[in-house]
Amino acid sequence: CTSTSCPDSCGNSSLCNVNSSRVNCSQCEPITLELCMNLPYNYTNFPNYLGHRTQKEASISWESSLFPALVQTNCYKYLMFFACTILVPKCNPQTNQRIPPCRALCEQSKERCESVLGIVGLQWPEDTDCTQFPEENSGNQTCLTPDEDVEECSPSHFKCRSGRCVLSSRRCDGQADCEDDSDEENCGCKERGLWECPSSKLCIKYTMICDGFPDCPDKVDEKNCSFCKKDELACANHDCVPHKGWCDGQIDCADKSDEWNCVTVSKNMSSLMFLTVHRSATTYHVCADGWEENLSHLACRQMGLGGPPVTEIVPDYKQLHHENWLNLPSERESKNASTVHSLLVAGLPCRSNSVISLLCTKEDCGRRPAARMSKR
Amino acid sequence: ILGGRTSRPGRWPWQCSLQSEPSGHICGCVLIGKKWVLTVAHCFEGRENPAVWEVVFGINNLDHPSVFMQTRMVKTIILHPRYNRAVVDYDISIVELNEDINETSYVRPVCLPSREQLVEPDTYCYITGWGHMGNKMPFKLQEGEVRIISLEQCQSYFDMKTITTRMLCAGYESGTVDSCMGDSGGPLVCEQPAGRWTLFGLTSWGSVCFSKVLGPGVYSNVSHFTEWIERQIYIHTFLLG
Repeated sequence: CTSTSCPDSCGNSSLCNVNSSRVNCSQCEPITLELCMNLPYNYTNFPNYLGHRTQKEASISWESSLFPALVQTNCYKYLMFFACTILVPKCNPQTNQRIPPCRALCEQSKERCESVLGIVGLQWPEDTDCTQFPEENSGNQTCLTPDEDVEECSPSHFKCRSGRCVLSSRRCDGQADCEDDSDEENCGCKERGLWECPSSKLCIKYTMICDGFPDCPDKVDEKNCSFCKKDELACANHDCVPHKGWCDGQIDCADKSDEWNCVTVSKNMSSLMFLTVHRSATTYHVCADGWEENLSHLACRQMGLGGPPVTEIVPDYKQLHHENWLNLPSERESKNASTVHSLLVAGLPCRSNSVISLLCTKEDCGRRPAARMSKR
Repeated sequence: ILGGRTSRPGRWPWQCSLQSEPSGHICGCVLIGKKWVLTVAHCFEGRENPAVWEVVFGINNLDHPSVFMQTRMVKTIILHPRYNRAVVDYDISIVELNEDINETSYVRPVCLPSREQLVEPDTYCYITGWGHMGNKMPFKLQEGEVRIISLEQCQSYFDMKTITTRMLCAGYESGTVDSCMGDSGGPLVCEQPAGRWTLFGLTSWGSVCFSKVLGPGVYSNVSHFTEWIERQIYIHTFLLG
């Protein structure tokens, strides 16, 4: 940076001081490329030796697919280590200096694996000319060479008992990829650190249990997740709220789930569809006093249905042996409430002794205009 | 769409184009209700601000406005909270329009599947979009018929990726018909009894579609997300209003 202000690649990093040159502006960053998360170093800087400008670019590059696939051929033991030293070169956070791979590592990798690529008509990546890397112990430049505890497989690989690496997506896929079949052993969820859905045998991560999103087909991963008191109900995110606040038109759960599914229709023996509100763990029918047609529209929309509703007033309600009903209070505010159930109150007499029956229709969908006939 | 054909105007009335200046068409999208559109989350990477987007319906040729065209601004973008950019999982988002569309024979919603409604492998469905055709970007909407592929078979094409139950695969092994860049967010629809077209997939990712190494297209499995979609529409319509 020839001036005191740094170009945006540095942001306001203190690493760029007055006397440094533009070249020194790239700074070390933590390695996030999944493929290279098990290296003996944690920092890198860009552009890398393949010309990628960012880790994101490296992660979607052709080379990030090529090398892991090539590793499976077992052409060179330290191929994955070499691939990472050029995909995410080592950067020394104290000196901000880059430490390249040693030339011998590059030459060994190329010598043993280039021919394997050739068999399938692919080329060794062009700009990995080994002469750009220093010889080991040459003068004052340090370089990287694999030592004993270097991992031959990347985190995206599974290591066969024989020591070979196969891609982890090949593990437990029903086809043996290791010579010793070890990739098809211990395939239970538990062995792989996963949780098994009891009915479907699907394996899911432990973090997916009780996280508010059902992952097992029968949603068992979201059951028994709340420990509410007797007068509480569980929200979808498994919090507990007093049940008297359930479907009262006021949001109590952080995820608003206490105000979901409050309005449904329930069929009785004579197949009438009663408008039903679920409030405080009790189901209520709706008294017909003061009912208006626009409320039928709103109720149908709340149930995700559309079309013109059919509203019926069912008389002699008491004969129906259903004791609970909600009313529209006569002195209702004129504002248009966003939900039907927030308008309704309990504890008032039902003067008309009748309740609302409602028939909604499904929104029309998925129909294409018929192809027009055109004379040829 | 690779290997497809030009669609007849009005044949896919739920198809929409998600546009942002200065580039115009960016992604496909699908009308599912008067005020609601589905697309994929990755279309909004780096452009999460609703104000920079608009949605265009009722067109066939991107370059020719049609009398059936309707354009709406975007009021809300709802990305799936579990969207994982690195592995392109949970790649789905809901867009709330600033006002209802007028339902016509050229602009009308597709059906959503229920959670239990799954599309079986070997079923033939259609993909549509204004994405790359392999040698050029089309102006006219393209359509292609693809066959649903099982997740196990699909996984064998993608060594470095994990195909999850949130995904759906479709295409021919030979890879002749496929979706491509610019089709993202567009529909994979299958005809159901009584001629109802139902949305089972949203174009999400795949192999580099015009390289020689081809594989099936990977789509967001809409059946997995139906409950979440209905929940979000309910919350934004009735509880946040």
